Amino acid sequence: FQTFEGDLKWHHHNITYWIQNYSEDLPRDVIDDAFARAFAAWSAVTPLTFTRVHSRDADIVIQFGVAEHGDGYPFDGKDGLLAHAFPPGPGIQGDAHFDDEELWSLGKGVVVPTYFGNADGAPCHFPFTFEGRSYVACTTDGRSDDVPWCSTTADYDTDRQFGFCPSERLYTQHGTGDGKPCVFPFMFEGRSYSSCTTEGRSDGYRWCATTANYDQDKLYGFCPTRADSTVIGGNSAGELCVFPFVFLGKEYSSCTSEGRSDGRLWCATTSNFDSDKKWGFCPDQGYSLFLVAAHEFGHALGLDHSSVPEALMYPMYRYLEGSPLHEDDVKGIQHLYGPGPKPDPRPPATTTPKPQPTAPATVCPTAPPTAYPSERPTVGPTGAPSAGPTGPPTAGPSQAPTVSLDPTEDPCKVNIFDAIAEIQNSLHFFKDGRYWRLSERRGRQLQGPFPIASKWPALPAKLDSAFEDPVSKKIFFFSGRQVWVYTGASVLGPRRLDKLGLGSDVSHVTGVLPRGGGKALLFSRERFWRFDLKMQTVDSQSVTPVDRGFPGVPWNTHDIFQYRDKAYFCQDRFFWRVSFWNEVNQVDQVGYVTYDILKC
Amino acid sequence: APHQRQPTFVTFPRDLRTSNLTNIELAQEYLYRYGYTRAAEMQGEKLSLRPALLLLQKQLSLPQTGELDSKTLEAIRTPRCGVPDLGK
Repeated sequence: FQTFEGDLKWHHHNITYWIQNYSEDLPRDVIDDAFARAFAAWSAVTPLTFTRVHSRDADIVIQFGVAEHGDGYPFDGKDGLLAHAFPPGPGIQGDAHFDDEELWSLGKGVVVPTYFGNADGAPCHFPFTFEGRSYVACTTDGRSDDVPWCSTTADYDTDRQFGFCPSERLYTQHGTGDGKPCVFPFMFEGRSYSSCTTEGRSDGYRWCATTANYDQDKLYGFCPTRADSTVIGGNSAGELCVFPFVFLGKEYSSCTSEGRSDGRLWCATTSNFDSDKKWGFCPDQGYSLFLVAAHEFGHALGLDHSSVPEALMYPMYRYLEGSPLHEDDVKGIQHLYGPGPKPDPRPPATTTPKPQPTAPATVCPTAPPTAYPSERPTVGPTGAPSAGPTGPPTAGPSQAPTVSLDPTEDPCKVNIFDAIAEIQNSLHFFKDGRYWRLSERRGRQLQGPFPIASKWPALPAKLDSAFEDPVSKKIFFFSGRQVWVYTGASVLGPRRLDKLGLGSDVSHVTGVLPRGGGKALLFSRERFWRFDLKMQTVDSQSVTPVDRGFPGVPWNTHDIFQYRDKAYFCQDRFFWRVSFWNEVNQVDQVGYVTYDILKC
Repeated sequence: APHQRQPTFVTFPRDLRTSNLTNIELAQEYLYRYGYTRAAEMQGEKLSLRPALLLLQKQLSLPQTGELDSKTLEAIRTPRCGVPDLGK
């Protein structure tokens, strides 16, 4: 391994990072997750911790850019140079930049989340076979309503698992159209449009009207990105394939390598290549954002390039499954920061989890179509967006913290807690292997931090959620795909989530809400199930989207808990509190965890 | 069996099928960009790539031939990180 001249390194261990912008190639939560996993690879073998912040003075600023992007080291278009980063230090030092003319994926083809259908939001599987033909992009074949769909397994003909692809015929984003789908044709400045357009804009974003006449109604939305059929290079980079298209007099309804000697798949971006000659390359496997980010963050922490071909810090890109760190990388980073407080360092066994579907932020389907692609769906997804809070809560700090602790001991300095739960009548706040306890029986008493291991020695430092069964007083702890159940001091676990009847598509548990009678609701991201506390299993048929059962809460909460008969949905630093009034769940408060619950 | 139709190849407008640099030019640009040669050396008409290629091959654990052989060309064409291998 090599370090930079003078062993440039950070002189604090709680490193902060800011994701300044996003690539359109991947759903945002997949990008967030890829960066978080890339940092986790390094924190697993060092004393370093990484906290996401939303401000420019973060140690590591992450940005996507193209060509000359402001630092005097221009990118070079597709392939070639993928990304770069600067060694630790102030300002641009420590920052990581990614070339957005690359196709960013998880290394095995475009990541396209699906909606509705019967695959529960699983991403598309490319290539897939339908009626004996191979597809590398979403298709409208087999449908008469022009809504693009894909198979979520390699062979639709046998598995019949499918979902609908991001499409302006399903929903639009932002704008004034409330997330409603496009209306085609629509009028704009007296002209009729039968597809999304960039007309009228200078930023190149594709938009459409959500009524038949924009000139009259001024209602519009942005068309979702179609990573599966946005062309790369050619003479139409960034435009969409048009299927079917005519080439040498023949019609093609998917990408083809016809006409080329290098076998690369391409498509036309108008319906007739012979006359218009507009074309581009179809998406390929792409580059794993997780792997490239883990490499660049190595630079941002002080590692230079390694000459060990198997090492992550070797300069060339090479796709691999599993843990990215080689022994040489671990030696290098520990030369700078020493080993982590964890037991004997082993490169983490990271697996690239299947990307979770990113439900459109503003669409709440009334009744997803249940028909197979070959039949018309009975009813399309429609409906106004869930009436969620538009901006962060306005509640400011209500009172100064009662005792001034050393900054890392002060819970008011914690940006986002790993898990919060009411246990033995006190609210417990978990973060990075420690917890604080807030009891309000005899006045407000905030105690801690205590090491988690001192009370629950079997648990890992990082928890996703915790829950105490109010009847049996058993305490469930969840981390990744594992669960521990404490009864007093004895523990059952770790057990895999499969034991609770949760399939491999459930990557983690965000929380459990008690429902009386030995029943509860168990949540994972944007879905929840009925959970039998005695049997400790979920009713797999009961899976329900969160925004159907709890309208108004964010779909990507990272922690859910119950306190004094109200449910709290936490996202980022905020919480949405839900009360249960005559069987209806209502959001009755939005606030800051620190200011409004901890009373910082 | 049907006659194997001869594939028809067409010229695609702005098809950067391969960069129009020669292998030598590709290598010179790469060696400079990643810190194996300095600007001054690039001026020399009779620049011998040998010393820089040996440096590159050593850094990337390639066979150290000093020649622009196929393994080295393949490495030069492989997508990579933009941080230079040598120098600041």
